[in-house]
Amino acid sequence: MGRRWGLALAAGERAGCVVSARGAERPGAEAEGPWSCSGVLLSRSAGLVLCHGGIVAPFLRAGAGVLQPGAGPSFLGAESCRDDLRLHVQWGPGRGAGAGARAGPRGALCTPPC
Amino acid sequence: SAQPAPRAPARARLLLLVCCPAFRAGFARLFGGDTAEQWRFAGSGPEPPAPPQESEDQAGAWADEGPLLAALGWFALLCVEGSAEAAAGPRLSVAPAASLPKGAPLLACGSPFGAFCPDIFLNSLSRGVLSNAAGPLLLTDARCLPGTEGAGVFSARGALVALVAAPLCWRAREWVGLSLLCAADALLHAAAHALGRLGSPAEARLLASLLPPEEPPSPPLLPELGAAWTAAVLVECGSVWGSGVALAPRLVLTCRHVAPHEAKRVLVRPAAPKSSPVWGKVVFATQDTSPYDVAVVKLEENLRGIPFPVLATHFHEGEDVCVVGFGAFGQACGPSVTSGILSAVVEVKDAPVMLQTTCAVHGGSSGGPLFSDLGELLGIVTSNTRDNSTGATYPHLNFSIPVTVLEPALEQYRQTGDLQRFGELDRPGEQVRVVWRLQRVPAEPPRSKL
Repeated sequence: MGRRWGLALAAGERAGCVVSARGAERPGAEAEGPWSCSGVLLSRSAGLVLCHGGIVAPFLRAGAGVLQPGAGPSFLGAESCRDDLRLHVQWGPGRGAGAGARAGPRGALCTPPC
Repeated sequence: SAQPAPRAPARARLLLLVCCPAFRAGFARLFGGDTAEQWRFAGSGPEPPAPPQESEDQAGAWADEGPLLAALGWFALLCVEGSAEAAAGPRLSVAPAASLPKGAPLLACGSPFGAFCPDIFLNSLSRGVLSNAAGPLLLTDARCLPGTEGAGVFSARGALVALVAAPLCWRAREWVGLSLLCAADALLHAAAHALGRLGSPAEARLLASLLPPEEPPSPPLLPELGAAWTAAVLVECGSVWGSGVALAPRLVLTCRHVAPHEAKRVLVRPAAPKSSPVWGKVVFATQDTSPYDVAVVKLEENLRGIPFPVLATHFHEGEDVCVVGFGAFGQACGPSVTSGILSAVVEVKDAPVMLQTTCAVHGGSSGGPLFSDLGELLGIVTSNTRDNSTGATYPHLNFSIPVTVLEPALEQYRQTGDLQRFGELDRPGEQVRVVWRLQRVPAEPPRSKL
């Protein structure tokens, strides 16, 4: 990685983002999710982001079966998902544990000594 | 760290869900037809997902193993609420996937484990090459982890080439070591079309403006890799198939376990475009007791349009190398290219007897050529690694026979048609046998001081 990859590095850092999806909290029920994946910020000024469709599949009104091949059209509008879907996008700059690093549970991932 | 942390998450709304029909067609063609070789895809961890309870359409490839897999090939277009960022900055450019040859370098930029700890994992980089393509369905050997679904994959020039569709895949419970991508131009084209149908012309125009201008038909196969790479061939021997390398118009080298001596006829399919299959016969194969798993095929007709590779004379540990082979897909979409380095050169009595690489090598790659960055033929691939105690396969540790072991016999055969020197491959020293059995090379017995 070096000069040869400078343009790709810059483009990746600028466009890379992470997207999470969860259901809004409802009285008496736990919120669904979150599911998350990576994404690409296509246009910063317009705020357009493309990411994997799987994270919203649990919120499809008709169920994830509509995504199966031959099950329906090749696109679905926003109304195909439930109203309680909440989406968040986080993007750079930066790597390393900065000042914004949040304390809290880290899930199942750990760093076993090798 | 002095580096700034990621911005706080911003709320976004869904504009649409879209899939690329051509991607799905390519997927069905490559992965859906062969029930015997169950392909599995996952983003959840390194172990292959359990097989489906019941037989399903598409050979289980679309099995419902979580939301990311149920939606394989589907992507979501979102709009960040409010203004994402006022500054214009450099504009994202999109490269047409068809303009990239196999072997072109790629950089994946994603967030392993998704939203888990973005201050540590956001925009993690992974480098590889374009390993194979079937229309907008692309494969790369860049290592992608769970959570990188949707990540951007960029060309060396910084143009967006594709998005990750599935970071991990297995064939017959063997980890393949390739990630599945969807070409960005095809996806944006489909999204722009869908937005137009949904009554969002402004966003449709914006997406369309990112698309590259229409290009002429796709370039010839493998141009960037050097002409020598087209010497890779598919070898079919009855129900068995593997890879091979053409060294002369009527001479193909492959592995004994692909084309054993008993085989009467084998069919050789060149990788070069517009080349016709040619029948041949096995004129030499090492004995089962030989550690060198080699077979020589003499063709009935000349192979045309193939520049034959130069044989390497030296090996340099750490040098960039690549393997070209028909592993994983057979003739479904031509040979795959995987990149890595020459990780070890094992010598006996100062002569190389085994090469190891970090390229991803899968079942079906046996007999395929191992090339240096300059296009010299370094060896032929014979195997990858399996841990018999766990059943785990390691595609990134694999073994090749150095071409220097074969060169004297090949040279004599090319000049005189005499196969006699190939017989020496059946009589290697015990130390060579020990190496290929993955045993320790015995130390020389201590000399007597008397």
